[in-house]
Amino acid sequence: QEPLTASMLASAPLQEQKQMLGERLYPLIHAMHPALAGKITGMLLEIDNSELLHMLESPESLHTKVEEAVAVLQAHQAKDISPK
Amino acid sequence: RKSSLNPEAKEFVPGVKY
Repeated sequence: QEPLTASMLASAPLQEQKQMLGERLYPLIHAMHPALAGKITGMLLEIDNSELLHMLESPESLHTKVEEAVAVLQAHQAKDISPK
Repeated sequence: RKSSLNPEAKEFVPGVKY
């Protein structure tokens, strides 16, 4: 797969753009967190596209954001489990 | 630092229309 560029993305309809970004992000996130990959990718897709493109180019920034998403998910799930 | 990520976000499934 050739790297996704801003111009490639810009030429796609908005809905397709998120799909394209998700298809590229998912395998990278899956390598880090297989069990949560779908959820984390969904959370990241809410970030604006320019930042997502940057993350595709910078493994470090992607890694930071994925860890943040895992922390948010764990805190969220902890809230669900905690006795009310 | 409060994260802006949404834990309720829709799950992404590769190959499925997002």
